[in-house]
Amino acid sequence: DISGTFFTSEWIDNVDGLLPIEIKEDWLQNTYERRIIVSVQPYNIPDEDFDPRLNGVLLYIRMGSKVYKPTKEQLALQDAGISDDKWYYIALSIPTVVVIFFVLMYFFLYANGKNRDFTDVTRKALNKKRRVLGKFSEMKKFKTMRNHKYTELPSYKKTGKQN
Amino acid sequence: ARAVHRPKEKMTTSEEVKPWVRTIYGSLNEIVTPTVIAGVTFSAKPDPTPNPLQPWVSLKKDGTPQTIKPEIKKGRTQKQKPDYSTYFKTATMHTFSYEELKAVNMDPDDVHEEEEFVDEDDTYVSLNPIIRCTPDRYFSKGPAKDIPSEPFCTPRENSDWKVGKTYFVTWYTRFFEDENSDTVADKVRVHLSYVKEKSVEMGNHKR
Repeated sequence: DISGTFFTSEWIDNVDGLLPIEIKEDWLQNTYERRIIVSVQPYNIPDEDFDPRLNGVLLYIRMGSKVYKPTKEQLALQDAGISDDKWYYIALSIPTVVVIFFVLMYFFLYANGKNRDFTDVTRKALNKKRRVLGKFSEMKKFKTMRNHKYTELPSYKKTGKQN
Repeated sequence: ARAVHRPKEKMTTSEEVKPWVRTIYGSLNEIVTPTVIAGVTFSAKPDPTPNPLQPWVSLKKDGTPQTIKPEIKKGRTQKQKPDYSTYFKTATMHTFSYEELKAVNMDPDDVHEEEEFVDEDDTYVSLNPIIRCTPDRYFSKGPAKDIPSEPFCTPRENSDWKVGKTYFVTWYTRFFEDENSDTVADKVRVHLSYVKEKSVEMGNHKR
């Protein structure tokens, strides 16, 4: 085993000199990116003598970005008439239900307009507004207050000059 | 009004790649099963009528395949499938005696040596549509870009490989030639190994 090596292919024929590699998420080990080295070991070099750094190429493996647009598979499904439209129905049904509710409410109120009597409610509300304060001496807060009785203000005899 | 874009019809099962039979080395019959990797069909059945403008597959710097369609411009074919020169040929010295050549300017005792290139066995190489790696396609690597990337052509140094995608690692097969026996290693394997990075080097990529 070569230390740090996380992927080793099978022994393959050295005919074309190519190998396709699909990048796995596990190789990142819960990180966004890792720096790796790619190396090729010929059959005649044993593992002990093989150094991947000797002729290897340094590169990065990255998580990549997710693009939320229809993939080829999704487009093919749409073309075949298969689509996952659940969200579409939910998004449409909520405002439809609200509109239907208000329409029914309107007709219900219109039909029961003559039988409706809110006078007891309204009277109570109006009476609250028209509350009479009452006598100052009967107010709980001012009952104990010693108040002087009203007496006539002192009056002065008018002099002859004033007349 | 906008023109309706209708996607191209998908391949049906009858159009899918199927195994085919070929005769190799004169008399041996072989069943070849085509395989599709990253959109590239390997071991595909050749057209009954050879097309000089047959598309071939090149590789981008990171090793992703790219189909190239040759085209004729001003009477010349452009973007043709690459010629590998003598990179995959075996050089041999052929010695001609005077009796064989009977050249007018040759002494009867002399021998004439001439280098000849013998083509490789393309029985299996011909099934590969992807461009092969040759030393003229090496790139330079290292901080000063002064180290040849031998034996690799792709991927280039500091390429980005993204999760879920398929990339082609290509190398020059004759790089692994044994000097003593002049034989090329017939089996190889590819390793991917982690590299320790300094803290200052980590996370510099703009996401």
